[in-house]
Amino acid sequence: LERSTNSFSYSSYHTLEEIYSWIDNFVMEHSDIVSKIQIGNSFENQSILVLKFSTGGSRHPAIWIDTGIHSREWITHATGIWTANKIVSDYGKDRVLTDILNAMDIFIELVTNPDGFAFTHSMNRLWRKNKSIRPGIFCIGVDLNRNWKSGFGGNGSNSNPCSETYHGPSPQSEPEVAAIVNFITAHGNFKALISIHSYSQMLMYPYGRLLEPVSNQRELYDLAKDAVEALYKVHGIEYIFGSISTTLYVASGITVDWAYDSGIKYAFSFELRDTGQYGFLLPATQIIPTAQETWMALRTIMEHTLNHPY
Amino acid sequence: QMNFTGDQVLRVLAKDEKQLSLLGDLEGLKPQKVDFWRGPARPSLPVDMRVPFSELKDIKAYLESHGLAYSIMIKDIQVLLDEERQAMAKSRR
Repeated sequence: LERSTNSFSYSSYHTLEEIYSWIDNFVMEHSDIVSKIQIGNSFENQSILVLKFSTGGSRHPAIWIDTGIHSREWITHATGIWTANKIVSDYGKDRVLTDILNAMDIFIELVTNPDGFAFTHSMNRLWRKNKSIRPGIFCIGVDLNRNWKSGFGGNGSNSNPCSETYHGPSPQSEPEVAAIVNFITAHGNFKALISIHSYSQMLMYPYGRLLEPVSNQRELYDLAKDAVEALYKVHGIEYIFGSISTTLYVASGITVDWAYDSGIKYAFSFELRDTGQYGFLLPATQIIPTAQETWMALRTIMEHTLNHPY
Repeated sequence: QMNFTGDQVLRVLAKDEKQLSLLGDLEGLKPQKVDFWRGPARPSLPVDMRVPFSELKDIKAYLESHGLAYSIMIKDIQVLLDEERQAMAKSRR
């Protein structure tokens, strides 16, 4: 295991143990600004960890970022790690980020589905769901991005436990989802939530479960447009943007719909590189360019959140 | 580690809703045989699906019999997985 974040390769994919070890070192090396919070345990009893970036103060407005809810989307975990490092590197140097962190806290959950992620390394690289099992049900796992209490069980989710989009027996039945719901609800002051997936090169906002536009659709549309323009300027990669249901497909019980319905006005979902040449098997050589461009889009959303308090 | 030798990712372009529905039927017919990387959504969006080597002949025949045009996006998934593992091992060294 790599013992210092200096020797950690940000341009490689890593196992769960390596990432958790990196988190411990990272928190130790940047204890003035970063802390680690365990928000729960997974079905197989792995710790569910969140990095908190904060310059102090109590109950600051906050921004949530999660990566890896679908375990096979390895580029998202790698992008999250690079992003965490970018935040500590740029704080005090980048005026926009410094302003954001002086007023708000940022929370990043790097491995949202730890059991599934470990399984992609040990057994099945293409595993998507978590690893929960239930008596009498032959197939394993629930799609954690269909398990939220917002249109649960509706179109774009599946009641067949063998389906890759199985929504689970009830809303928030999965400990990985319940942990986030409990944490965000207890905190009570999240202003933005960004859930990162791959692939397809898209930036989207609610709703997934409905074709009807949300009440601040114009604002979200304009912000998404600004974010993908900032992203494009880095490496010339084009993203499409819009609501989830009109850009990708109708999907119910998803993270960003729950966030929006819970009062988090700036709720976005990314689908990172590529558009299908490699799909979930994006070469590690693309980690850093992907993270660099994604950072500019994230920064745009966070800056807007800072400048538009509610 | 599961082996994916010979598994392919096919990209299918449905012309209309009827063809999309035929693709959607595949998940119901073979939920553990066809893994949608990008599921059927609307005709303007391509559908990507991983098909195990053992099912390739049947699935391609199904697509062709219904007039669904497809191309091969990834010819052999295991080749990419081997490259990925080698890159990780090299990085660790």
